Amino acid sequence: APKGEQCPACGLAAQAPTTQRDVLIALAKQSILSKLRLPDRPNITHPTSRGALLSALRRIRAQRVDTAISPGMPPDSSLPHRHPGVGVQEYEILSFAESESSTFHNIRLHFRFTQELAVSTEILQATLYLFWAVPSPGTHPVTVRLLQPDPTGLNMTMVSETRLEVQRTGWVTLDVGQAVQRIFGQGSQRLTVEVEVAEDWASLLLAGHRDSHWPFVAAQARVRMPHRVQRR
Amino acid sequence: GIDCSGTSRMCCRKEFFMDFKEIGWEDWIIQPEGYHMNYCAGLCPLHMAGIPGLATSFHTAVLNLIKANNADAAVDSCCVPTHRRPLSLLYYDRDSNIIKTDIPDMIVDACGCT
Repeated sequence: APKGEQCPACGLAAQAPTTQRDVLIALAKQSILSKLRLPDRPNITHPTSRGALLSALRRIRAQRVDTAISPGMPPDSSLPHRHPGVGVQEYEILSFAESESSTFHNIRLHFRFTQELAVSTEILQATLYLFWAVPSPGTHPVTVRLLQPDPTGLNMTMVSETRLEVQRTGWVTLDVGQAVQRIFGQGSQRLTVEVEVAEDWASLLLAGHRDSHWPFVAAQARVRMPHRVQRR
Repeated sequence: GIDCSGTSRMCCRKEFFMDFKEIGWEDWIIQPEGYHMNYCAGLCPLHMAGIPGLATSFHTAVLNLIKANNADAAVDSCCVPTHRRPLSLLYYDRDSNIIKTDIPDMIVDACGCT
């Protein structure tokens, strides 16, 4: 500060305590929202149930431990960009499915990502978590398709197709990193997952499991770094 | 860094906690329950410049040089954060997704004179 002038924060001390508090709260709110790239506080219309959230967090932790202790594999080897550098803001995103339509053989799940994140971040990794409630013993063929809306939004384009053999009830994970990267790269915010089964138990994927076995995508992202020019 | 006490007017760290429930943000911020923002306040006489200070080796050298050469042109020193840490947040975004992130440099841990 030029000599004789106050430092930026010094003016605060001259205010009445209630005004000081109001100023600090306004500053704190503005600071949090701007750092999260949010124009305003989100209005939550469909909060995720606590059971679904806790279950998802447990699954992610279990998955990381499994990955870290796999024989012959260094810890976190599946997370190639875990340490992008000091000061780079990272995000972990949990997107729970919205179901659009289901039949006995087929179900469609939608995962919607917020525009601010799609624009400002790059996806490092994304995993789809599905819980199978297998109705009977044996091997059950399942096809999982990742779909993306075309620019008109009317039709769907298939990004990838994976065939699985499900043998028992439990969680299955699928790497959807490239698909989500592609969707973000094209300015879209929605990933659609189509699950098709040969028998008539597709609805079991969602029915009765809303609380703790709800399908979700866990993604890791970081703030998109602008290209830097260095001068020596 | 020094935490502010009742009597001292020198540069120190003032604690400030914003309870998310109090401002009606508890519906979209899942964790933590509030924000320990803290801030720096107090006087920084010129002789305190660079104590403990930011990048002291460079700034102290320049300030001392200015002081030595021309006291009238000297600048006042400011009480600023010298150590900050990130704020971890678990929150709902606008599409009801759940996001976890660490916002860097959000919590003031220590203050000092520039």
